[in-house]
Amino acid sequence: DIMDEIKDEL
Amino acid sequence: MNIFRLFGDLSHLAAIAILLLKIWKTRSCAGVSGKTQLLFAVCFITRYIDLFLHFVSLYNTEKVMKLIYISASVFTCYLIFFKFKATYDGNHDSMRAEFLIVPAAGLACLINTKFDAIEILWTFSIYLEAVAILPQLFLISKTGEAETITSHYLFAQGSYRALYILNWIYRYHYESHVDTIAIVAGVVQTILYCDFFYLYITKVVKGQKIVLPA
Repeated sequence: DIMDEIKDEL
Repeated sequence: MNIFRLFGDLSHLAAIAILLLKIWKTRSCAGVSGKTQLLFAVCFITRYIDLFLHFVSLYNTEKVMKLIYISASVFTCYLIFFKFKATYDGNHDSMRAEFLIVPAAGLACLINTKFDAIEILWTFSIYLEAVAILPQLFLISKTGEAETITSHYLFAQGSYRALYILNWIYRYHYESHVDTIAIVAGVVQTILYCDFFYLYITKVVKGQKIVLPA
């Protein structure tokens, strides 16, 4: 899912 | 979240706030590169594109921080290119931004962790951020000086990614987490500030102004 692509750093 | 990343993000927020205050209080963007600010705005939009794709409720600080970064950088560009356009030093802000955007985009398509839209946009944003400060440093070298407040902005801006490097060392050691692309780009980005850091520490800290040998 695309959300797991989101990096956990800014 | 570790102390290095926390202080890195705080330093980044401080940089954005210092620049906004400088432009707003002096009602002038003299000595500020509009191109660098545009590049930063592009970095934030391409990096936080997830905010636009699924508007999940603002339940965590990350989302709020992302929104602050995007809105503050767009507002800064508005101040430079519209509100205080008359004070924008276009002649000295002459580095070709395309020479930074095109290679960053090309490299993002070649070197990335996954060839899909979100990942490539994120990689492009990382590569672009590494070189986004160059028009600002170029402008200072052309004008031969930097206002003290602009030096503080640059110090905070440079410190943010330097602190992120410490964060990556910490995460490698304690969480065995490694993101090679972000680390390499972050190191390049921080190296670009070394010359400025030297001038800042030897001059501005002693209350002198940064004046580059013309």
